[in-house]
Amino acid sequence: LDRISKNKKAALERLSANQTV
Amino acid sequence: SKPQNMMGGGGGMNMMPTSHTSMSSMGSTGGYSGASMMLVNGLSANQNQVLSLIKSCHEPQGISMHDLKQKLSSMSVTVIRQIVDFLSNEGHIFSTIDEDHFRSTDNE
Repeated sequence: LDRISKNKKAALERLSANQTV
Repeated sequence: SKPQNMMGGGGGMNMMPTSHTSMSSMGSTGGYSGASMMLVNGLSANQNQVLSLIKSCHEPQGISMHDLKQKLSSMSVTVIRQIVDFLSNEGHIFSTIDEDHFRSTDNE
């Protein structure tokens, strides 16, 4: 289930990118 | 007479300056985590509902689209899918084993 951790990592990056306001 | 069509529009800017309780016990990705039930995170009521449902699921593969549909019977599949897409884009959730299973990023 490598896909899960990969997706999670990507999501976390999006999250922090969206929150740098 | 003009029809007063004031629907949609992101739904409610509830600025509630109460509770400054920072429940930052874990998951400190950038100082802004949590805020689940509040609208301060810029999400609509529907979006928050979906997000909290996804958060409430602790299975490793996450919650399925099927479950979301069942629990959100008031929303159409299209709406749910849109919200899920939005939340995913924002990074609040991510798909796990396939595009029909989702988990929240901040329910470590």
